Amino acid sequence: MITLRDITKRYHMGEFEVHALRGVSLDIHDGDFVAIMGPSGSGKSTLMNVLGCLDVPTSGSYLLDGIEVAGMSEDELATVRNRKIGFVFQSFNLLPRMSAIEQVELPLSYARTPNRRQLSMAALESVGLGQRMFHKPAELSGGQQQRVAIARALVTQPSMILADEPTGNLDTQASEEIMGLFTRLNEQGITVIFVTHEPEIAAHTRRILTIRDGLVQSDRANTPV
Amino acid sequence: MITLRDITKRYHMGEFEVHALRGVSLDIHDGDFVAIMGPSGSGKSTLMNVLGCLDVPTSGSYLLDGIEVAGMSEDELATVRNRKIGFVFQSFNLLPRMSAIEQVELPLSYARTPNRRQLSMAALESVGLGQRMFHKPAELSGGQQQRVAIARALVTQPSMILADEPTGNLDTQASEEIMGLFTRLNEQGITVIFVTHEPEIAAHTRRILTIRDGLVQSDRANTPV
Ligand SMILES: Nc1ncnc2c1ncn2[C@@H]1O[C@H](COP(=O)(O)OP(=O)(O)OP(=O)(O)O)[C@@H](O)[C@H]1O
Ligand SMILES: Nc1ncnc2c1ncn2[C@@H]1O[C@H](COP(=O)(O)OP(=O)(O)OP(=O)(O)O)[C@@H](O)[C@H]1O
Ligand SMILES: [Mg+2]
Ligand SMILES: [Mg+2]
Repeated sequence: MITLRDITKRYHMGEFEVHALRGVSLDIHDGDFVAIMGPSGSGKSTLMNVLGCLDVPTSGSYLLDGIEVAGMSEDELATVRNRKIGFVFQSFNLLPRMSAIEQVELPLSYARTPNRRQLSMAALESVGLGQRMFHKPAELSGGQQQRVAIARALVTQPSMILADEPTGNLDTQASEEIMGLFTRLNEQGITVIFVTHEPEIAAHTRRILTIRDGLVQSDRANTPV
Repeated sequence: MITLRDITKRYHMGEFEVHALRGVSLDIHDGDFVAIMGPSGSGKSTLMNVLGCLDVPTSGSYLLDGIEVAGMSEDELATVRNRKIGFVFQSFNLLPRMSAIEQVELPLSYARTPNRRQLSMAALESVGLGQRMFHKPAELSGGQQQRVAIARALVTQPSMILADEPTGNLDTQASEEIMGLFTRLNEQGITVIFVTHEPEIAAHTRRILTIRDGLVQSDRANTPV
């Protein structure tokens, strides 16, 4: 369960201030399937980074399963991130010198999970990259890099997946395969929250949040396609 | 005028070989407005890198305005790139420590173009980023970074613009503004070739090429929306 109340995020740029989030309040229940939409620069990634415990808000309250995240230490935040959350970055954030299989295996290595090579291979197969396991990022297409980032977020079997524009570089068929994967994970009870600018991708979810200028503009139920 | 004949591109990966392009032949005339579509991993970026003189094909002929590119030296390729071609990368390729205005001004600095500060400001305004000129890439959203990369490709007033997924991180309104910009540039006689996975974006062009598995699968005229 996620409870945000009056979350703000401000950046100081010399004499200017950028108000990326201006007071966001929302509840997300376990097992929700949510799409976040909105104009470029409206604050979607900033909101995702707060939800993913990657960034601390300027003010406001964030209760994650009843615990106030805003008061956590860096170590506690890292523990929450590693245990509960799988995060897919808008810019992928892959490590340049590691092959696809090593990228996906890395979070399992930190947690010393047994059978991590098999789990990583299964995660890469599930995103259609079984034939590209030993390629490094520079040896992969844009959409293939994006799918390695998705596999890495899934392999730890988190209770919540946050994906920032996960189909931005994928053709229609690859996008549908990823949405099918997210839908199956959500049916297993995993909370899935993703940013998209494509209405046909948001149509797969049960709830569509629209952000505009750092505020929630609309929040409506959706009947999945 | 671009003439490609039997262009191939192979990558050697240890004992494997990846055939990214398997014999592409096509003509592109000055002033064409072309969309390239196709599945993730089908060879679109590889083809764009060959067209943009950023990458040398494994075999085949590439005549650009009657001159064989395959036989050019690195210096000659650089001259062609700087004089004739504006390239927008799928991963933006911005320099991390430079502000938006400095990124856009850089190609003009190399060419010692007069009034480069005004030209750069106009280019950033034309992509809707007049308010973000002094932000560095980490201080910009994904779609804002993408638009800085577009402004940088336009500012040298090239005769050909190659854009690899230029609207991948943009919402519908920002995408339409960029397509409007490309359409106006094409009406001035500039050749515009871009990769997209969104059919509604390709619908703005007069020609849609589909690549599949390293080959041209279809090449059809389109009536712009
Ligand atoms: N580190 C930073 N310093 C200053 N301003 C920032 C910083 N990060 C983001 N911003 C600004 O905050 C606003 C929100 O950025 P954010 O990345 O959340 O937008 P977004 O909705 O994800 O956009 P996009 O759809 O283009 O990815 C933008 O206008 C951006 O310029
Ligand atoms: N440096 C490289 N070494 C080995 N294989 C490569 C290299 N670069 C690309 N490839 C492979 O060549 C194929 C074509 O890559 P390319 O980037 O052209 O695809 P694409 O059509 O642009 O895909 P996307 O839509 O995902 O961006 C891919 O399967 C990719 O894995
Ligand atoms: Mg973003
Ligand atoms: Mg590509």
